[in-house]
Amino acid sequence: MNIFRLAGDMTHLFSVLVLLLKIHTIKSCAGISLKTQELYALVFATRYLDIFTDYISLYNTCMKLIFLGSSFSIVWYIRRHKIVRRSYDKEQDTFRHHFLILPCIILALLINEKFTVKEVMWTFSLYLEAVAILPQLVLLQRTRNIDNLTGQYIFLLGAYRSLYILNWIYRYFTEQHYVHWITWISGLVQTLLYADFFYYYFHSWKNNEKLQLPA
Amino acid sequence: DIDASSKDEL
Repeated sequence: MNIFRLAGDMTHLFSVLVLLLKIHTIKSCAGISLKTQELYALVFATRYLDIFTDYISLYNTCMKLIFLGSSFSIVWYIRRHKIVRRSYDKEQDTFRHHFLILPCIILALLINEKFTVKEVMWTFSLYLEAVAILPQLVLLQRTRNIDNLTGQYIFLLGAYRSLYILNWIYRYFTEQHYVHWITWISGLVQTLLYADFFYYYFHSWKNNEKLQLPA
Repeated sequence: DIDASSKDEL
């Protein structure tokens, strides 16, 4: 465990807690894409299949349980909670996320480190996580206005991915044969998707104006 | 083994 990975995990944890807190306190999910949250729940469900078979560390197991619990409860809130669900903008959140899942499954079957069920599912979760933010970014482009908490949520997600890239660079130079092209490339693609959001987020923060994304 | 190292990340 290095400082970049710990900071990345903490930032990721904080991003989901910010989102849960927002939904739980103001009982609203305005501006949040249910599609993206469902994709994240699927990412964790397919990545943490080994939670009960391969024990790595208490930290690892706790974090997996927290991520599984928070992502599924966010989906539950937006789908089932009688007050929150009313603020879900289903007309705007129309990204066909099924079109993301199928290519990721096919790609995971073609490009993986080992052709076993667990490995293919794990690889699928990596590819899916890389594109899971797309429905959310499309929704933001559509609704154009970004409330602070949603902006912070996406900012934290981007920060978590950037820290993970630093973690891979650090591990590459400090550990022998630590080479995982699949993890690195999908992680890089994911981080690049945040790049333009970061650009607009930073400029709105610098000019201290409301964050507006170009149409 | 090698691939376990990439599985120790979240």
